[in-house]
Amino acid sequence: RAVSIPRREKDFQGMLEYKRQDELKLVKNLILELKPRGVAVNLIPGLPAYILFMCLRHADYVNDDEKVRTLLASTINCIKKILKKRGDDFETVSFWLANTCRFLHCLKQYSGDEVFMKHNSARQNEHCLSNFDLAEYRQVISDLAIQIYQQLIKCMENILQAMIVSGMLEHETIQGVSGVKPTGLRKRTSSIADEGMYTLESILRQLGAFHSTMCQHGTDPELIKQVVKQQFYIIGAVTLNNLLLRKDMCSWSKGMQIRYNVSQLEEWLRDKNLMACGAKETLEPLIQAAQLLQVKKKTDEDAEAICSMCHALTTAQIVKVLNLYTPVNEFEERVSVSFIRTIQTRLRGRCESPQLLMDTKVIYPVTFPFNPSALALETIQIPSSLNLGFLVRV
Amino acid sequence: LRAPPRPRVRLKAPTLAEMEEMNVWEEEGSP
Repeated sequence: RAVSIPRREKDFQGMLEYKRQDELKLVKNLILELKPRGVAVNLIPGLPAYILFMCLRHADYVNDDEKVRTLLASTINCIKKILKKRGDDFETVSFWLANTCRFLHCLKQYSGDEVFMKHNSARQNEHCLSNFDLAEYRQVISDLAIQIYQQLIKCMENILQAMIVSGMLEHETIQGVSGVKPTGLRKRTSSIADEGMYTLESILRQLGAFHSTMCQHGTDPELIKQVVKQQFYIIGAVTLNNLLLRKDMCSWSKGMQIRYNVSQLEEWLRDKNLMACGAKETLEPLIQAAQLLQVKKKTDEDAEAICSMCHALTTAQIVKVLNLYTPVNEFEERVSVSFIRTIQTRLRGRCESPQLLMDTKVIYPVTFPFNPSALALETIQIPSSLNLGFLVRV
Repeated sequence: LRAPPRPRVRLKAPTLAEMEEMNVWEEEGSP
């Protein structure tokens, strides 16, 4: 009976040998059947990407271009397939975005191009691909990562969409300020106000869940920043659009509530060390609309102050907020028609789009900055839970 | 002394769309 003698790690070369006929089994078990919520929770971040790359390294090592080609094609198609099947599941999409990026980084880090080798250890440099230049495949994988990113944004948007109006505009947390409803306005949200209404807290919790899932999957920090910026853009745009369409949201007290909510979102960014990712800046139109609800709107000086303050809002948006503005008590007044005319005259010279509502579907262009890994491929072990017993460590 | 590395052979890659059309293993009964 054969006795297997464990090899020392330094004897491994960081490759995984597999038979051509096992390629389907490999992508099926590793991509299609891997549950991010189950087995994958305990894996080292990016493990599927490292495994696939170590298989690729072996195909390169034996100089089998056909094996390299079909492994890459099977991997790409299988990732697309799982995203088609479970594309509405944030965890699945986040998991494969992180792994696709890691695979892309491996293709660069071990390409042999000096520009990508600067941070490699001597041993990592020995592990570079020896026979094939896969630069063209890197472009294809990068295109795939863009598709997955866009899917992640859609997925996230679907979840947030239901929470934004309720949590950012309707739900009131500041006691005593917004207790008085604008005169003559019915509370539009009375039916859901008390039961199962989303609050700012729900939004913050959801942002926290997205963030911790991405961290757990080993998503590149630079990519997380881009996702968060996009999340904040959606929150800001949806909130502002609803404010622009609802008279009951255009009052001094709503301005106060919105500013408080924005400060909580900023606090969340600070807590996650994400203040410099550009997310806060995407809220600028909403912040200015909230300020507009709170400033004095009577004299020429007020008009001048508003025009210089509201640079992130279009004229159409400023005028709309002023028209919708509704006093909450006897100490306030409606905005006069002549004041609005003054504002329009002052802003006439502006070069801008006449659009009233923000485009909530805009997606900022994504980039995947190179992020090499210090992990030594020869130390990677494959957990038996992945059902990849047919791979041989080389 | 080590021999200088051989130049790597650049593999031509199909685009994502072409790859989908190739249907590498999407025949009946495949995963």
